Amino acid sequence: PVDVPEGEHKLQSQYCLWYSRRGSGKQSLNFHLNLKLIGRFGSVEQYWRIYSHLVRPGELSSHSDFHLFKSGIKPMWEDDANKCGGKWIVRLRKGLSSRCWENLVLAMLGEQFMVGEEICGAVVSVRFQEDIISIWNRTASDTAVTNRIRDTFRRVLNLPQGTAIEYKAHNDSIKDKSSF
Amino acid sequence: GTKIVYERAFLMNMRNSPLAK
Repeated sequence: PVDVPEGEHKLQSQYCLWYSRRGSGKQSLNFHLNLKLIGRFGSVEQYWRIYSHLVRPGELSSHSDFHLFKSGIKPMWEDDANKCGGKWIVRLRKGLSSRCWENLVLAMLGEQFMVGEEICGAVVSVRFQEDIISIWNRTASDTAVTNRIRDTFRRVLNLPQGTAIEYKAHNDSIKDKSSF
Repeated sequence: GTKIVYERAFLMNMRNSPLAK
């Protein structure tokens, strides 16, 4: 675990921040090889210290992702915490992702979702014409939980009116081979 | 036990704390 110095504000969970960029050729098939751990943190102060050194998602090059997951959960479908889970996804036009991502991250770190241990992590994916933000939870079959996550997700992202969001169980994503 | 909960405004303020630099 990350050591939190005295005087700093502990978070409920510790987190790992990962970065990935789609490689070319053979490497693109090995998602885990492209996954790089950027940092770990357990306090509010540690989070801001990492954040202040990072490029904001809106300024990342295409096909890059940030993955912010609780310590011990790898940002992959195959992880035990994720394999029965799913994610709420929103597709955003360019220019919105930095603000939305920051809002989502602060809600997650601050435990605003109020769904026990259900939240696994969040991902922002920078693509050619749009950016995609998602929040991952453990149990795709628990509708009460996923509805609660949806309501908080919508509220904290402060999305433009009429923005569609969708839920995808990871199991279905694997079956229909849809990517992030 | 009790969860450690933080509001957005508090977290944003903490950004300017000397410990967060």
